Amino acid sequence: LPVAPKKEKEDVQFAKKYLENFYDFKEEKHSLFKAKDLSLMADKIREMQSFFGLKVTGELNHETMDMMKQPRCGIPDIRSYS
Amino acid sequence: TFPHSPTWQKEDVTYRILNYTPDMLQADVEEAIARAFQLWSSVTPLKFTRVYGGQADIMISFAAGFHGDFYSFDGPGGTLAHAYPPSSGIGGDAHFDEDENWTKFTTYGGYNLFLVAAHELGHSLGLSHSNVFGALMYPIYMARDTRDYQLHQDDIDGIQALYGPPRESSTLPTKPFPTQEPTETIPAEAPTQMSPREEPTETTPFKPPQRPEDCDPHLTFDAITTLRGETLFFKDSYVWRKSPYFSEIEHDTIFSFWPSLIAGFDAAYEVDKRDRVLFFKDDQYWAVSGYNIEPGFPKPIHSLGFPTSVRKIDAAVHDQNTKRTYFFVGHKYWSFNENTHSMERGYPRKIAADFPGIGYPIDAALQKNGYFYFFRGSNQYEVDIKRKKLIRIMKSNSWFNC
Repeated sequence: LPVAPKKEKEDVQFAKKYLENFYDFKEEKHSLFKAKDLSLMADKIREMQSFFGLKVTGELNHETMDMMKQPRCGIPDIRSYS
Repeated sequence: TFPHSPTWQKEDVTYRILNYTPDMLQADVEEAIARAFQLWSSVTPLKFTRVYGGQADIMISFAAGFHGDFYSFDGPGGTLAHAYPPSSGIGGDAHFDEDENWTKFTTYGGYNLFLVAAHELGHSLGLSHSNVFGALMYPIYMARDTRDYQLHQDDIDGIQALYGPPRESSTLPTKPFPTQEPTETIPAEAPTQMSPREEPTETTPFKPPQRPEDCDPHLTFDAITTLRGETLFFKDSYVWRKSPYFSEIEHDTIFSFWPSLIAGFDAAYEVDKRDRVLFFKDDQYWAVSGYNIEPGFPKPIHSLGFPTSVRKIDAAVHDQNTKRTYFFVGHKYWSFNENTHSMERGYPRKIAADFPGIGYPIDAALQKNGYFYFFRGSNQYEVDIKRKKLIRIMKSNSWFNC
């Protein structure tokens, strides 16, 4: 479908923020290469899934979203403080 | 550890509580923080001294939203707290999100301050996040019982990689920490405040009791239950999982299935028609369905109809045919009707009167294939359910293909 469902959009935004905070994901705001961004995000999702022992798919599935929504410590898992 | 492994280059580290959350009594906040420090001091040479003014190495505060660093808090849920690795200035400081509901209890209605503080202070000392599920430094909050809380071996390995093990002369056995003293140095070094039992002794880092071998002839169990066709044997924090689908016995921990349950069950049984397993420990019980703990638990065992003189259950077993559950306490047993949710009249009765040949107390009980199996010490007694007749006596671990 040309337009992603609202819920899905919210999930992606939430996941981006999560990956920025805890996995050093940086979205290139003005990038012309959206595919590159998606690939970077998938890599970060894989990193996160691997850290938590989830099935590593690179996809934002329910299991991964559930883990991202758990209450947690604000210290990054992979990246260090900047 | 963090990049470059920052640590405190001294063993005497100071902390200061800058403010308090209104969610808890100040004394409870102080107690939670002090207990959290004690966890780490019990496995390292570090000593933590509370100061009441000026700059401390570790400054502890509660704040909401933006609070002066580059990591604003995010309202209820999400991020609960954060802390900085050892260094000067903000280094070592621990911040707790005031938008959370902080509690000293282990409930689902708030976050246990002791657990979160212990985790954050791990960061303050130089530990980063662990990917070992069950470790204190795992990044996700997991409600769990904090009585007799002990560090995971992964946490101990991490902190001792930075600071080494405790010095013999400065270590103490685990003891309740002081809550009333105006200042506290942890570990406490005031022999006059100690009872003889609490005198300094040589201690080694905590290691949970090792899981006994499957075929150890002296193997005993705390509790046994079926669960969705499988059989689970419990001993301390360990679970032996026997599945009809696999020949191997799987070894797990209670924590890996139900992180918030307390290890060391007294009794357990399954009501298979309701997909429900009940676990008993001391005077409380929990109901679980698969991995989920049902809301509203734990409940007192007296809500099942036991008199207040009953403080704990030795064993429990459910008879699928009669829908009755038998509870064993000392030399007596009760019969509970699962349909009416009430204790049956005429009970308790003496175990010896109805189950001749079975001694007491019973450690654990299991219903399987038309038989009851009563476990006592390293033996189990196979009893025909209908005739209540002892068929044979076997070793407790006969289920493990020994």
